[in-house]
Formats: sequence, structure tokens, C-alpha cells
Amino acid sequence: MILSVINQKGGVGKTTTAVNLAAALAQWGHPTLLVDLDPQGNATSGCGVSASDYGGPSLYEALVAIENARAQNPDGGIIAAPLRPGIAKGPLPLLSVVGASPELAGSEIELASNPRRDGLKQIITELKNDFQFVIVDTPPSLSILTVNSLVAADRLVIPVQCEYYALEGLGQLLRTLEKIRRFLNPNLSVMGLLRTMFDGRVALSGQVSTELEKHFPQLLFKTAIPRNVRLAEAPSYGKPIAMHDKRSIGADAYRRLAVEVMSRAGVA
Amino acid sequence: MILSVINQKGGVGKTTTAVNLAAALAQWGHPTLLVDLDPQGNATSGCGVSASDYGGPSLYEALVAIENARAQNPDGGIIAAPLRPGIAKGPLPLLSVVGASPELAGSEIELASNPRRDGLKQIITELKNDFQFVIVDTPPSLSILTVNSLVAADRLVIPVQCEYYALEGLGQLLRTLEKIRRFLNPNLSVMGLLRTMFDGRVALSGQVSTELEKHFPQLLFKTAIPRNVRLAEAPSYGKPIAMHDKRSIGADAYRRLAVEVMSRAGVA
Ligand SMILES: Nc1ncnc2c1ncn2[C@@H]1O[C@H](COP(=O)(O)OP(=O)(O)OP(=O)(O)O)[C@@H](O)[C@H]1O
Ligand SMILES: Nc1ncnc2c1ncn2[C@@H]1O[C@H](COP(=O)(O)OP(=O)(O)OP(=O)(O)O)[C@@H](O)[C@H]1O
Ligand SMILES: [Mg+2]
Ligand SMILES: [Mg+2]
Repeated sequence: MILSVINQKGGVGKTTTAVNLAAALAQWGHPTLLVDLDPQGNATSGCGVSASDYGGPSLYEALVAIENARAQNPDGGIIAAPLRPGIAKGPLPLLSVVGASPELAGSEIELASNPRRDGLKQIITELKNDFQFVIVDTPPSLSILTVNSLVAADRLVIPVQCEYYALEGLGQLLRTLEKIRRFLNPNLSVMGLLRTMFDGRVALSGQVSTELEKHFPQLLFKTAIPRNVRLAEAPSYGKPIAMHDKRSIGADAYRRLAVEVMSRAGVA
Repeated sequence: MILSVINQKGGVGKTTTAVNLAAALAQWGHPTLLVDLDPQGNATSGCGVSASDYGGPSLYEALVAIENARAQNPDGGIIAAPLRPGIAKGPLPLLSVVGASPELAGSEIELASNPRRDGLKQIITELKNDFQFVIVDTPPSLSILTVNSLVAADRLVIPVQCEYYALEGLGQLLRTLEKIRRFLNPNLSVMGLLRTMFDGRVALSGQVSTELEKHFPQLLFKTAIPRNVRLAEAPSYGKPIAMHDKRSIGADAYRRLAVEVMSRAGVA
């Protein structure tokens, strides 16, 4: 199953969720691939992976190659991806990573000529058979890269920071997703909304959480990720929380989230 | 003086800084215009302004009008902006707001045909004479909208959250700014780096702050904005911190930041 972690609001915990959910799913025994579609490359460094770790073409080169092949064969329908991006071993046995690099930011221009926005989908289709889950981290925008991840995805995980601006942007995001479903990916659906940086001592967190429970009772994951400094420290060691501090409340929350994701995905 | 608040890393406090710095400059007696270039429109709602408050064209309509005028007159050199966007009264006497709206996200396509990326610069040039400071809030990306703000700006304020991922992205950002200076806006310079969400009880904050002091001693503002929940609450009331809770440590920090900005701008 291909899960994209998205929210155009910045800093809501997309990368932290993509890295730690992927790690927790791997620890539950499911081969998992983490794809970093954000030119900032935070998910890549959050797993301790650097560009030189993966042999083979970069994700950028693979995306460009498929658009070039399509341009040469415009009436050819669906094209198999000519290049498979290199895959690095992640920090856990069952976790692998397709890392990002800054030139990914330049791919917007190359990807613009494909109205179906399905370049990433073709690339992931070639890779996904070796994995139970593919988790895609995305940049904070509704750019062509992000739309590619929405077309590639089966389901979406939407982190929502328990603060005012994050709540405000949610309506606009859900309207955009409806358009994507109608015009580009009819199978797309939201798996769940995830409360992040929840701080029980702060009234604002509780107010936002109550609003989410009122408007999205079915979509909301039962697990809320607490604000936990250990989660913010882990990336500086290039490790998921499960390795940086497995006894922390952050690690426990992502383990519980993985259980909910497996259940909503119909996987034991 | 035109100041753009930028950082492609999401959630680092760009909007919080744009709104509260603009409000603090207005309280020090300087007529200030806040321009919201982020389609999310957080700075607009953070000031309690809604789209219906400003008579006249939207910023989107003004940006599109200037590009259309340019297309009809390609050899015409610099064009005066045909449309001035409507300006709303802000929550304080000397604070005015040019608000954002979601259709701004669609302007990327319209703005792409102008290689000089100076549409916003022309629009602000028509408005700036009535204001001592123009503060521009930007989305979390290096998109065409953000590049427009870099071409329009005299100086830049770069909020840096005191956490690992925010520090990691700074190098890439400064390299991009060097390219903008060389090719699009030779007068552009960084006014300062601003530490945000600084939490003295957390080792990570101190570590990031020490790194910033080591690498950017001249650029770093002396004022560090502390993590203060009152700053996160204020937008839900549509007010800057100076009005939501003027005795808070957040309000005090933005007052002190405004003093540093006035001094670096050479304004009493
Ligand atoms: N539950 C949490 N508790 C404490 N800190 C957190 C938590 N989740 C994320 N963080 C920290 O908050 C910051 C923002 O999180 P993160 O970078 O994962 O968000 P993002 O949505 O991926 O940002 P962007 O929009 O830039 O991609 C990071 O410094 C991260 O370490
Ligand atoms: N010093 C602070 N203390 C506590 N909360 C803060 C502080 N500064 C900002 N916040 C809160 O953190 C969140 C992120 O801040 P903000 O939205 O200003 O960042 P941004 O860089 O504008 O985000 P985006 O990248 O989405 O534009 C918001 O909910 C805001 O209210
Ligand atoms: Mg991220
Ligand atoms: Mg913002």
C-alpha cells in the first residue's frame, strides 16, 4: 500500500511522521520503503542516509527519464519507468529509503508537461512489489511534486498540528484533495487525520483537538502524537525515535499509530 | 524599506514574525504595510482581516494584470502596475494589510512568463511611498511567488526555528539567495537571522543557537523569540500579540526585535 504524508501547512510534523511511521511499520515486521519527495531532504537525513549511500540514479533522474520517454512517445499510453532510482538501506533491517536531493526542486519544470502527473506513480509501481508499505514524505506546498504523490498514493495520512493556523488550512486542503480525486486519481482516499505536537497542558491543543473530533470523528486517528522533545532530537542523530529513545512517549505514540495504520490498511 | 520574511522550511515562524514585527513597528510610530504572499492567508487572518475588508482588486488580480500588460507590450521595459491591490485597515492605527486569497496559488502559472520575476516589485513600488516599512510574508517554498518577494525586497529577515531540520536547510537557502542576488536583485541582502521558538529548558535549542552564533555572528539578531503559547493563541483571536497579551514574553521579544530592525534599517 502506498501512503502519502501530506499537508501544505509547513512544520506540522510530516517528515517526523513519515520517518517514524515507516520505522514502526518495519519494526512490526513489514518491509517498508520510505520515499523522500521533499527537496529539503529531511526524511533522508532523518534516517541517517546520505546521497552517496545509494547506488544508481537519483529520484530526480528517474522522474526526468520517464518524462523524456513520454515526450518521445506521446501516444504511447502508460510507459514503464526507464530508470529505477537507487534504494539505500535504512537504519532498520526492513526499512529502505529512496532519498531526496536539492535538484529535485528543479523537477517541477520537467514534470509540468505531463498533465496526468503520474511520473512518480510509474516509478513506485516498479518498486512496490518488494514492500508491504511505501511511505512518501512531501514538501509543504501543493506543487507538481506533491500532486505527483497524490496521484501515486492509495491512501493519505494528514498530520495536523494542534494549533490554530494548521486547523485553518485543513478545509482548503480537503477541497483540493476532492479535485485530485475527481480529475487525476479516483482511487485516492484519506486514511486518517493525525494530531501532532499535542500538549495536554496547553488549552489551545485541547480546543483544536475537540474541533477535529467534532468535524472528523471517523477520519481522526485515535492516537495523538504528543509534543516530545526526544522526537525533535532524533533527526540530529540520523535515527528514527524507535532507535534514539525507544522508551519515550514519542516512540510509544508512533508504535500505536502503526497499529492503527495496519488495521485501516487491512494488514495484520 | 521592503522586508521579506522568508525560509523554505515550513513552520519556523515566518507568519508569526511578519505579523508581530509589522505590529510592533506600527506601535513604534512607523506606518507599516503587511503584504501576505502566502495562499494559505495566515498573516491575513492573523490580523483579523478577511477578504471582504478590502475594497479594490486582490493581490492576485493585481499580479495578473501587470503580467498581462507586460505580455501586450514585450519591449516596453518597466511597466507601471495597472491595478493597485485593495488595502485593508489592520488591527492597529498605523498597520495596513494587503491580504492573500487561495487563488494566489494559481498565479504561479501567470507569473512564470516574466523572467525578471519583478511583478510584485512593481506593485509594491506604487504602494510603498505611504509607508516606512513594507513587510512581506511568504509561503514555505522557493516558488515563483517567493522569488517575486526576493526581487521586491531590499532586505531579508530569516526566521530559524531552534531545531535540527531548520538548521539543516539554512545552507541551501543562503546559496539560493546568492543566486537571486547575482541574477535578479543585486541590491538584496540579509538583514538578519532570527532565532524562533527558543526554549531555554531544552538542550537542543541551546545547541542550535550556539551553532548559529558560531557561523553567523554578525547576521544573528540579538533578540531570540522564546517559545510562548500566547503567540500561538493570538491568531485564533485575529490579533497580533501586542493586542492579545502585551505583557507576555512573546510581545516583549517582538518589541525588542522591532528596535533592532529599526536600528539595522537606519530608522529612529
Ligand atoms: N511531536 C513532536 N514533538 C516535538 N517536536 C516535534 C514533534 N513533531 C515534529 N517535531 C519537530 O518540529 C519540527 C517540524 O516538524 P517536521 O519537520 O517533521 O514538520 P514538516 O511538516 O515535515 O515540515 P515541512 O513543512 O518543512 O516539511 C521539527 O523540528 C521536528 O523535529
Ligand atoms: N515563538 C513561538 N512560540 C510558540 N508558538 C509559536 C511561536 N512562533 C510560532 N508559533 C506557532 O507555531 C506554528 C508555526 O508558526 P508559523 O505558522 O508562524 O510558521 P510559518 O513559518 O509561517 O509556517 P508556514 O511555513 O506554514 O508558512 C503556528 O501555529 C504558530 O502559532
Ligand atoms: Mg518535512
Ligand atoms: Mg506562514
